[in-house]
Amino acid sequence: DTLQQLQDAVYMTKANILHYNEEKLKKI
Amino acid sequence: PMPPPALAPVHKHGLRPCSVSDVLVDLVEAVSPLAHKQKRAVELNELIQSLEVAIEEPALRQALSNLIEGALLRTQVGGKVEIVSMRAPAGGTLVIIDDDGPDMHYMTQMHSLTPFGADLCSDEMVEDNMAWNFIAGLTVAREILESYGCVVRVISPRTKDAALGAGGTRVELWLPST
Repeated sequence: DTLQQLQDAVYMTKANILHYNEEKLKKI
Repeated sequence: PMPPPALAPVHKHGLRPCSVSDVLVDLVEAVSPLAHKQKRAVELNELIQSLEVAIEEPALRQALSNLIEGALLRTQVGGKVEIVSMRAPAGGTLVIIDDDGPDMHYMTQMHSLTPFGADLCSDEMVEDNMAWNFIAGLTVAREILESYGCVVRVISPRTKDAALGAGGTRVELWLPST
């Protein structure tokens, strides 16, 4: 359902942001 | 903050109230190692402990998890999420989740037309991811909490003298007691 699709979007974007943050921290 | 004019529990059959304090402590303990690893901080201040609310625990846990993690994901290196829980002035519980990330009102306007999909994996798409995470997480949390009679308020930017695009976000959760 729509709510589950939104929850999946939360998990996907969370993974993307965490990955981005980790890569950024490696460069510091 | 001023309480909403109407805050009353929804009378669901067989509803088991739960301790918002216990859920907050669990979630903050769970997210703290990740925050530390990413050079951020999450701080919980409970002005009164053992606050019981008229919400099923799995539902409250899912809603708060989305909101707390979302706040953390919006912070920069060295940033902080501050969570406060207290007895609400007119009954029930007030939970405030503050972050020092961007102005999400501005961010969602700037990124509202970005399609959701595989393109979001690109390194340059972090702001789009952030906008999507904010909207999706808030929508899920709001759907869950409002079905129990809770009131969700979002104030962004929460500091009025911040630079354009900055100022952080405050999420107020007004939760009815049994």
